Amino acid sequence: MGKVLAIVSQKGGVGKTTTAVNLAAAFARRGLKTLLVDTDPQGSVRYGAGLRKGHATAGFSDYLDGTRPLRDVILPTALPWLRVILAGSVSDSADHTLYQRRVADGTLLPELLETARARCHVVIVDTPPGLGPIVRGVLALSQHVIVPLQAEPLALQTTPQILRGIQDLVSRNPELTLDGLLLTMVDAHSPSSMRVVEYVRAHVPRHLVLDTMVPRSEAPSEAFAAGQPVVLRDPGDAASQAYVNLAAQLADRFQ
Amino acid sequence: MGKVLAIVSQKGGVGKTTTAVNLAAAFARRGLKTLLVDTDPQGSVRYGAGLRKGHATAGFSDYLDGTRPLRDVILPTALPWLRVILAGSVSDSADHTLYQRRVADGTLLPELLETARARCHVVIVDTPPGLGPIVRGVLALSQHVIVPLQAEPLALQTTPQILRGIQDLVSRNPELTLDGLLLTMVDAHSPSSMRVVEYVRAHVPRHLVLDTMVPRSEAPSEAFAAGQPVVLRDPGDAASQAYVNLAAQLADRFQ
Ligand SMILES: Nc1ncnc2c1ncn2[C@@H]1O[C@H](COP(=O)(O)OP(=O)(O)OP(=O)(O)O)[C@@H](O)[C@H]1O
Ligand SMILES: Nc1ncnc2c1ncn2[C@@H]1O[C@H](COP(=O)(O)OP(=O)(O)OP(=O)(O)O)[C@@H](O)[C@H]1O
Ligand SMILES: [Mg+2]
Ligand SMILES: [Mg+2]
Repeated sequence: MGKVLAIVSQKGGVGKTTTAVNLAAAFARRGLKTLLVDTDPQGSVRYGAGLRKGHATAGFSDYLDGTRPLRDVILPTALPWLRVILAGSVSDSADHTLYQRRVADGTLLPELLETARARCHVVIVDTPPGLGPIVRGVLALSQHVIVPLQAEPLALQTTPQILRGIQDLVSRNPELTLDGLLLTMVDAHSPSSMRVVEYVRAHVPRHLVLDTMVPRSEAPSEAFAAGQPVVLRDPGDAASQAYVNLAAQLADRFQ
Repeated sequence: MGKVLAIVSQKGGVGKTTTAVNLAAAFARRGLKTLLVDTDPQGSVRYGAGLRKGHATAGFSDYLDGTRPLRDVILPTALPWLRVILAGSVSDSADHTLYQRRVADGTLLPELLETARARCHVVIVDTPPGLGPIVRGVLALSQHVIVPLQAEPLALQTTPQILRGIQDLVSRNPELTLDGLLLTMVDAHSPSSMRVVEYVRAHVPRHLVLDTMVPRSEAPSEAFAAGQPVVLRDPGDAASQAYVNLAAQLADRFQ
C-alpha cells in the first residue's frame, strides 16, 4: 500500500509546486511508481511536470464534479513511472467555492487516494497556499507532509503559525507525520537568507528540519519556462541535486 | 470620501504584502491620510509596517468577531498619516473557516470601510493569496485594485487566470477599476525574468500594466527583518524608489 505525501505551506511562493514536481520526478527516476496530483486551482503543476505536447487538460476538478472518470485524468509524462493528475477546468473558472467544498466534504477524494495507493508507491499532492478547506481535506487523508520554508525573513516570521496549523492537522489524523521543514531558495550570498537558515537550525527541533536544503538558482524558473522538472532539464544544477538527494533520503519511507 | 485599494493575486509570494506596506508608507509620506488593513490570516503586515515596540496585536479578526471595538484595533505607526489594522488573533488559530465566512458574509467589513473612507484618503487592503471568499469579500467593497506580478515564468503562466478572476470580480462591482499589473522582483541579470517583462509589455494591453516596475533587491527582505517598510528603512534602494514613484503616480486617484 503506497503512501500520500502532501506539500503544504500557508505562505505563498515558497516552492510548494517546484518541490512537488521535482520530488515526483526524482522518485520516478529511482523506480518508485509515482502519481502527482494538483489540487491547487492555480494549476501550476501543468507548467512544470514534463507533459507531452497537446496533452489533455481535464483533471482532478473534472473527476470531482463527475464529468470525467479517473482513467481520463491520469496523464503520462516523459518518465515511465510518473503519472500526473492536473487541477483541471477549475483553473479556468473564477469562483472556486464549489470546488473547495467538493474537496473538503466529498467522497471522491478518499476514493481517488485509495485507488492510487493501491497502484503506486507514492502519491504526491500539491496544494494551494493557506490552511483552508482544500489543504485540510488533503491532510486528513495523507500519511506524510513536507512544509517548504523559503529562506527569507518574512517566511520565518510566519513559521510558528504554520507549524501550529500543521500540528493541529497532524493531531486530527493519527496516520499523518510531518517529515519536516524543507529550506528552499537558500541564498549563500544573502546575509538575511543565511540568518534564516542559522535561526531555523538553532531554534527548530532537529527532527523537524530536513537536512537537505534547496539553494536559490535560476534553473527551476527556467525549467518552468520549458515545461519540465528541473531535475530532468538541468540535472547538474545545485537545486536539481538537492531534490535528487531529498528523494534518496526519503525513498525508503515509501517502498 | 476616500477610496479602498486592494492588493490581490492568486499566486503566492509575488509581493502583495510588500506592495501594500510600502505603498501605504509612501502615500502617508506624501501627506495622504492612509489606513492599512491586513485581511490575510498569515498576518504578515505586522512584520513590516513600522509599528511601535510592544504594540497591541488585536486586529481585524477581533473587530469582526465582536470582541474589540474599531478604535482598539487602529494602531499608530512611525508615520503621522499612517494607521494600521493588523489581522489579529486569527493569526494564532489553525482553522480560518469561521473567519473567512465573517469577512465574506458579515456586515462589519462594509461598516469598517465606510468609516475608514470617511476619515482617510486611501484604505489599502492586503489580502491572502488566491481568489477565495476573503479576496472576493474585499473586492466587492473596493474602488481600486493592483495585482502584483512576479517577473518569473511561472507567475506569467498563471496570469491569464488571475486576470480572468479579477475581470469577473470587477464586473460584479461597478465602482471597481483595475489600476494595473505591477511587475515585481524584476531581475535585470536574469534572462528568464527579463523575458517575462518583455512578454507582458508586448501582450498585455498597455493600460493594464503599470509603468513602474519594482526591481529584485535584498532591501525589502532586510526591511521585514527590521520590522519596517523598505521606503523608510532604505529610501535610496531601487525597490524603495519604485514604490515612492508608484505612490506619486497614483496619488491623484486618491485625493
Ligand atoms: N530554488 C529556487 N531558486 C529560485 N527560484 C525558485 C526556486 N524554487 C522555486 N523557485 C521559483 O520561485 C517561484 C515560486 O515557486 P513555486 O511556484 O513553486 O512556489 P509555491 O509555493 O508553489 O507558490 P504558490 O503559493 O503560488 O502555490 C517560482 O517562480 C519558481 O520558479
Ligand atoms: N523587490 C523584491 N526583491 C526581492 N525580494 C522581494 C521583493 N519584494 C518582496 N520580496 C520578498 O519576497 C517574499 C514575498 O513577498 P511578500 O510576502 O510581500 O509576497 P506576498 O504576495 O504577500 O506573499 P503571500 O502570498 O504569502 O501573502 C518576501 O520574503 C519579501 O521579502
Ligand atoms: Mg504552487
Ligand atoms: Mg502577503
